[in-house]
Amino acid sequence: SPEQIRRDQRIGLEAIREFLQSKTSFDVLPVSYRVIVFETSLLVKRALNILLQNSIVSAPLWNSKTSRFAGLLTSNDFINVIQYYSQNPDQFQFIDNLTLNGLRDVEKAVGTTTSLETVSIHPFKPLYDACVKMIQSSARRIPLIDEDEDTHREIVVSVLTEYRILKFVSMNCKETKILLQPLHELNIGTMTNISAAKLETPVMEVIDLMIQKSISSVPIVDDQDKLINVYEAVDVLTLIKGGLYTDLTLSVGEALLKRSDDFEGVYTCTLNDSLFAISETIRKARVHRLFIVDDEGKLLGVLTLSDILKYILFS
Amino acid sequence: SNIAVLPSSLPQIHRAYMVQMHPELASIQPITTKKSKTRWHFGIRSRSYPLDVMGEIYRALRNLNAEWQRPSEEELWTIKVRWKYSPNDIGVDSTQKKIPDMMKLQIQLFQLEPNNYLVDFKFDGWDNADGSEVENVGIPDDDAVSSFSAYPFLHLCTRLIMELAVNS
Amino acid sequence: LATTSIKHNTLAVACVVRYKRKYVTQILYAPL
Repeated sequence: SPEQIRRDQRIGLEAIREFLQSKTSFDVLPVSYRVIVFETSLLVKRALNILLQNSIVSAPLWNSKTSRFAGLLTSNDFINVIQYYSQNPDQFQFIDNLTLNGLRDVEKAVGTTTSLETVSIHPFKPLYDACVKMIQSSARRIPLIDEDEDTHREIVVSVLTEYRILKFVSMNCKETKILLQPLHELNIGTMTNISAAKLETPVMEVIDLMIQKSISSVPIVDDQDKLINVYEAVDVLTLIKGGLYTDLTLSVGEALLKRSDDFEGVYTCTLNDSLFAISETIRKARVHRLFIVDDEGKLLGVLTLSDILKYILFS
Repeated sequence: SNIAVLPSSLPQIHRAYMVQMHPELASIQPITTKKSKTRWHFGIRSRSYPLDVMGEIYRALRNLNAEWQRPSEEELWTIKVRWKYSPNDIGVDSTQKKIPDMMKLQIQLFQLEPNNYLVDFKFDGWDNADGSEVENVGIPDDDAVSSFSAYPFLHLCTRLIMELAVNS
Repeated sequence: LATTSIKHNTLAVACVVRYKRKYVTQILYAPL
């Protein structure tokens, strides 16, 4: 009965919260894994190539002069550089020689308000605390920092993402099975003021949209408002690969041609789907958000991993 | 569940649609993900004459103001290095704990086959500059013993490798 | 210490470190 389903939903959420309280971020880490770190004196265009070469979209930075962790390189940084270039097209040489040290100045120059201080957390704190910190800082990833026992210098143990945490929950928390309430009853996700674009929209306009609304993806719809694709923040990495800024004049449809062939596609769901079904999808595939569509495929809204994490922790 | 992958968002289908509308777009190529896998080697390799290699290393260590122990007869191909590592710590440790700043390394030359040598770098702990022992907080149990930051070691190795690369 | 050949004036060094009961391959990219 709907009442039983609602009761189960509450029981399931409580159980998942307890699970998150009982585990540490360290528990999410595989037995053996790698951490790719960039020295802050590295050129931005080199760092970009290394990210693409390793099929990653972010990396912790290490300032060898101070021997300290210097924040995370993310797609936001590349979006700032693109914005700086579009505002100062004569500064190509400056951008070509830009090192990771210089990204904070570019961030100030374009006036983005990303939190200057990267939040981090100790690996042995409860996983619940890492989730709270990520949600509070609207970061989608959080570095795990410990200190060296002898020298008390920082160790970047790893970087946890929302996706990895939700995947860990879906794989280890059987209570996800009783989260069967349909999305339309949960008041979750963004259903109004969705900024969408068309395939012909200039990619720079889409990037400006991401900056203005602090979003990491813009749905692409056709003339009947049917969802046909999505431009994601991580797509800007392929746009300026090799330090070329000539492709900024492309339409977003053309820019999407640069996506690598192993892109797994955009995930959609309907308002009748449950968090159990979504959790199963996260367990099996690299899902970073789901677009909510109606029976004809028209765009209704978007459900991000932050929305899901926020709902699990605070609803 | 109605969860599905949007077919028109798959790269191959998106490409077919775009090129059908504008054939000239076929020239825009996707990012190739099949990268040449990064090839890793132990240490650095050298085909130079072994004594020349050792000479290069000592010269590089001297240029970088590192110290080394006089090698013993039976360990001619191992260099025990001490290297002052004191980055201008902006935030010196808040509790003013004494931070050891002399890193110890062992650099050893191995022969892989005739005319093919390998220089191996190994971290060998920390010393205090004044020679006092690094205070080890209690007997490190198995878990505690390994909260070790590799970055200073990796950083000094990059400095040494760059010095060798530049000199050679 | 593991190294890769120097490409585009960039050096990559790595070492496998034990962190508590897990193994971390720390990879550092630095400009020459």
